[in-house]
Amino acid sequence: MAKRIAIANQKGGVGKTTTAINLSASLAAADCRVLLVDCDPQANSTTGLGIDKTSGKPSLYDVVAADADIAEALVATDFSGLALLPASPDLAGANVELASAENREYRLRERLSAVEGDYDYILLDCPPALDLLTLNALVAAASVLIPIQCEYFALEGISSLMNTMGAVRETMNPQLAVEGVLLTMYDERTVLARQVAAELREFFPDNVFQTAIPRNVRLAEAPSHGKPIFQYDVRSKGAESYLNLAREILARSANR
Amino acid sequence: MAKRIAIANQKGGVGKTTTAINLSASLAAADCRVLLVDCDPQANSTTGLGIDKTSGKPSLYDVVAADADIAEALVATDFSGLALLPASPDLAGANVELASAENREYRLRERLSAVEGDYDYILLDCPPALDLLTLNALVAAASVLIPIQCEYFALEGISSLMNTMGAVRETMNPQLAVEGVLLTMYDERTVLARQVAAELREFFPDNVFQTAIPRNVRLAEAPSHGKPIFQYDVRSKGAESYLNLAREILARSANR
Ligand SMILES: Nc1ncnc2c1ncn2[C@@H]1O[C@H](COP(=O)(O)OP(=O)(O)OP(=O)(O)O)[C@@H](O)[C@H]1O
Ligand SMILES: Nc1ncnc2c1ncn2[C@@H]1O[C@H](COP(=O)(O)OP(=O)(O)OP(=O)(O)O)[C@@H](O)[C@H]1O
Ligand SMILES: [Mg+2]
Ligand SMILES: [Mg+2]
Repeated sequence: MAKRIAIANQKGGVGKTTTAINLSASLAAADCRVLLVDCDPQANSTTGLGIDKTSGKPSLYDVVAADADIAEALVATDFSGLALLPASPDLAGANVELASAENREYRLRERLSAVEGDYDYILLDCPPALDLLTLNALVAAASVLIPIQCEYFALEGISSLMNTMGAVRETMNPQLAVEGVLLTMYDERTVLARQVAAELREFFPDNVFQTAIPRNVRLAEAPSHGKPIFQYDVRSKGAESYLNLAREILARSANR
Repeated sequence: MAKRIAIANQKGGVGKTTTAINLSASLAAADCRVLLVDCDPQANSTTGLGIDKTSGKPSLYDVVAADADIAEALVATDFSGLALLPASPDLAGANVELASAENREYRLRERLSAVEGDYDYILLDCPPALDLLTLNALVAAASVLIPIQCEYFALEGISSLMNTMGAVRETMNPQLAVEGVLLTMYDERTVLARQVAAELREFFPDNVFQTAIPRNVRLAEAPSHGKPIFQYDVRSKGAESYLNLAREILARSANR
């Protein structure tokens, strides 16, 4: 059974996609079989791995809104062990089109069960909204990894995310847990970052990852080359921190 | 007639709210009468100005989805000349609730016409999505100010924003123009930022603001004090750049 982790935070630009790409590639580098699902119409996980989001081939939209066979939508990436279920721009229509559909929140979970035996990890990159696409990911996942920038607006939004997770746990997915809170673009020199980090550790005792991801321009450069950070610049601080994060997650799984 | 400017970009975390708050406060400081409309369920423009998003008083949701009187929802801020039409968490429901309503894209435009005589500028802070709330802002606005971080994913998303603006212009708001592209969190030391800025200047000849907003931690600190940057730290680079942006916009209006 694959471990399914949603990477979610409705606050925009906190490092969801950067974490989705680099954590999934790091887990694949550690010989796990990994599927990354791009649930965002922006399709940043898709293009960040060098895949064409406008190829016309079946994508997540076809799988959840049009009953395409999930196996046909999966694509191999250039990184052994990492497969992708790509997004495409038409995914933006899914929120409205599925609004009155049956089982609308369960579609992704149902489709994933057909392939989950082939993977050790399934990571779900979410859009910056608590919409039906994110709901599908929260229903399909066993846990949520919450990337968060140590700034005021990001901290502000945590309670709505927790409320939404609580509502999903009550009615649709009782097992949904917090995998952990990941500090991203962390600059320990600023008072703001240290203050927010301290508040997060209080809010989530024992559930903030030891690994914090520093601000590192190499992480912002890598997607324009279609590569995860450890392929683009393995010596960078960004690569080191995502490999450490992967180790931390693997150690947690081993202990359970 | 107020000049209505939507501040939009579906890419998350590019500085929409930071621009909305600080540009509107800077215009108010230049003796303009300004209304800031928070169209984002995250309600960051609302809390960033020190207003309680959970006060229970009428907010944008009540105005567009429940026919409340817009004049009752407006609140004064601590800054003379700047009024706010606040958001609240229930705004997240508007996308689905209005999906099948009549005139669903025109609601904000209709409501604003009742008060627009009282203002010189109306700024609309948009959520990180090309959803019905953003559509309402694009239909209500005369122009769009596009904040953009000089990074790969932000550049990638520009074409979908342009396509959406084109569709709005064709069927709902023929006058919709680009007010300008604003480079935010700009760090001229990185090659990536310089490359992306050059591409944007090619893509939008004559329409990238002269003023670029540098990365400045004081801008990230100010909202936790509920203040625009020139009240929080008027000597900061952030304050200087937003005051320059306001001057640039005022000079453009004067020339038209
Ligand atoms: N640690 C980091 N150091 C430097 N830049 C980073 C880092 N993490 C992410 N970035 C850059 O910051 C921007 C925002 O990150 P990203 O797109 O991953 O966030 P997101 O939460 O997925 O955004 P959205 O809400 O739009 O989906 C991107 O341009 C990315 O390249
Ligand atoms: N020039 C800047 N320098 C430093 N920090 C900034 C700057 N502009 C914005 N920020 C910070 O970066 C984060 C993202 O900015 P902001 O929230 O304004 O973006 P947004 O586009 O409104 O995000 P969303 O897509 O979630 O609505 C915030 O924490 C903000 O305080
Ligand atoms: Mg993303
Ligand atoms: Mg915002």
